[in-house]
Amino acid sequence: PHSRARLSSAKTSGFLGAPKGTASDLNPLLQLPKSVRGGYALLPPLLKVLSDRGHQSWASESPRLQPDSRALRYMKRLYKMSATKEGIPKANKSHLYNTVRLFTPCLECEHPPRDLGKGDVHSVDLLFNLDRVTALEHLLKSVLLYSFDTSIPLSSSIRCLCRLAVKEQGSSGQVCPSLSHSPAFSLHFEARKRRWLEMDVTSFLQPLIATHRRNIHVAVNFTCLLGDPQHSTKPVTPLNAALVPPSLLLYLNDTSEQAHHRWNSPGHGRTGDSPRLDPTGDRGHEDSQGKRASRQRR
Amino acid sequence: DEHPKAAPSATPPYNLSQYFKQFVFPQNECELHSFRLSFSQLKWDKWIIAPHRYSPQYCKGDCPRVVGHRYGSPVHTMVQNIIYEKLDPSVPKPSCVPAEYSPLSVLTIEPDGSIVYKEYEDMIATKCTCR
Repeated sequence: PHSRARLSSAKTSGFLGAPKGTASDLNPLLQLPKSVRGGYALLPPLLKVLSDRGHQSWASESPRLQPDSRALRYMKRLYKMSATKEGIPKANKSHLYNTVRLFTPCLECEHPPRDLGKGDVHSVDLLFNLDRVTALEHLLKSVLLYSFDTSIPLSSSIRCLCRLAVKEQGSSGQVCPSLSHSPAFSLHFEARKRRWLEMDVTSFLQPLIATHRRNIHVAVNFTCLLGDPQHSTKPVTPLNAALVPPSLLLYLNDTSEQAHHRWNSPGHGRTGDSPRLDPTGDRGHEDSQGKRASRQRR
Repeated sequence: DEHPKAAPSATPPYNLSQYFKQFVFPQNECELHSFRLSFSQLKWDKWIIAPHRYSPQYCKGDCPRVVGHRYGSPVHTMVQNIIYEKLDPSVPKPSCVPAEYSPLSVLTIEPDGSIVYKEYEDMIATKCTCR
């Protein structure tokens, strides 16, 4: 009876209610008898966040790391593309992710840019902490997200070459070891169309994220040139873009029960495994197997 | 009618309305009700970035006695109603509860400062039933 009474009081106040009084009143979960509190771990992530955050923000002002404003602007734009104003996910057939996480680097060391005469070399060491990625969230795509923080002549085309290297913690515990060479990613785009530069690094990071690596330490070496050296008659001028250290964007498929599974929803008209399209909704190419399967279904 | 019979005694009006009352659906029958909340009311708008407003909806109302045809209720619901009416009133009447939901997309800031977009299942009631 005692625990039931307490349980009902927890039910009435609920983590949604505006709490008053001492910390124990603030977080109804703390009112639960010890035996029941274990069930807290079963709460779906959103409710955990709500009750956790509710408790933290009321009971103790734990310092909250504020996200980078550019990153916030990007995620608000992604939200508008993925959901309506009321928060209903848009039935977009080819966008398979149900979770997108954006991490800003918590550590970077600027290498003094070495001018190679052909363009600025901009290199940083970045450390991303991926503690928030759960075991049930499977990686679909990962992207390094650059935002240009300088006014570039609008009509220019930009050609970038990026080298990534995973850095292990040095034996001497050295945090920013020197750069070693690694697969290169090249990009070509028009400045006027892009405030953001998304570099697909899925193949590079997949092995690390698949092994649930908590900290990913990468050294990024970025060389950008304005104009197209082959065709432009004008001398190629190095891009003095103040490249802001990139954020890491992970498109994930959360396989937990509380997450919304798109390909099972009626809008997709698909059952079973998800179609093999690009997870972010880019113009993917359904593979022949997918075509054959859909023909059989028809 | 060529052979007028004795004028039937006029049934007092209240019997007729009484008679039809048993067929009228209950006034506050089980149905979906709207409820809109904003995360700023809960002071959660510091870390729930979007949506600003959320309409979870809810189900409320009495379950009519013959529920099969209107709510897609299983036969068990009628059995439970009969138990409540004829055998044991301590057995609860069928309740008006959500039968279907729709998902909700949420944009939140995590304690470590990272930002997450997540689509959660079963966050908005879209249909009610009696069970």
